[in-house]
Amino acid sequence: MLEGKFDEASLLKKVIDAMKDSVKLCNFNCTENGISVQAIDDSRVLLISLLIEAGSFEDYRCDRNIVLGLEMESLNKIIKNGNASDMLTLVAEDSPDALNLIFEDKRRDRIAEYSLKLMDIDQDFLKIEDMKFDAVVNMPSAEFAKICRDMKTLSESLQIIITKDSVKFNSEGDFGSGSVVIKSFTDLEKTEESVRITLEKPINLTFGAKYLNDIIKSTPLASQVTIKLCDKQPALFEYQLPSGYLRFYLAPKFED
Amino acid sequence: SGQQSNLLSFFGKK
Repeated sequence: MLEGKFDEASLLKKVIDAMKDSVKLCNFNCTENGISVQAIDDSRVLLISLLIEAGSFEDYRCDRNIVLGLEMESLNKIIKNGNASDMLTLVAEDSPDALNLIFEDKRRDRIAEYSLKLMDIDQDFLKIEDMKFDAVVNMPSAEFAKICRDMKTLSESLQIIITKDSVKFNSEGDFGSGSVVIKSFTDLEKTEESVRITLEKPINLTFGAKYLNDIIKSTPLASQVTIKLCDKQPALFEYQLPSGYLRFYLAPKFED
Repeated sequence: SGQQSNLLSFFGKK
């Protein structure tokens, strides 16, 4: 049996909000260590890897491994009915045909209970070896989100160029072009505002702006985003959860 | 503006 109680529904609300526009169907794998998901978008360009460790829950138990096949849009409809500050408990039997979600108001005696039908989902599972990266950028997630949104107004591609101590986001469109350069920066008082660039080899990669604009839906989850890049390889965008992560692997674009 | 690559060409299926 699975029983996982979040102190606040807001964490799962944000996670589902970040995923629902990229993937429609997901298997949520529940083990004693927590809940994990690997899901790939229909175009096979973006892969989502989610880990909500048991430590993210107020209380967590899962006696046997359980797979919850969930339709994200339906899950999102139910999740939106709960308040962000509600306690949220996920409950499933050992061989479940439904996931129960219980929202409890902390101040009043209000309990809302929902049941979501499960689905059998046959999904490709990709084997992601330990990847080596030539560059790692840590930056404020809100700043990254603004850059992705701004650059998408110009072109459907976004080029990321990293040299020693700066990252250049470059967009070449039909009616014009634009770029934003950010440099390494340490804010000792507000560390979440800092930009850190760790570079082994310079990087010049191009990505689909559409996918980046799906990834930045994770911005409310974490004040910083970590971007890991390697020449001619998929990039990794990571948002840390209190205990766990939401990662996106994005395949690059290449010259025709 | 460039050819979109596919994740299946980088990662194998399990």
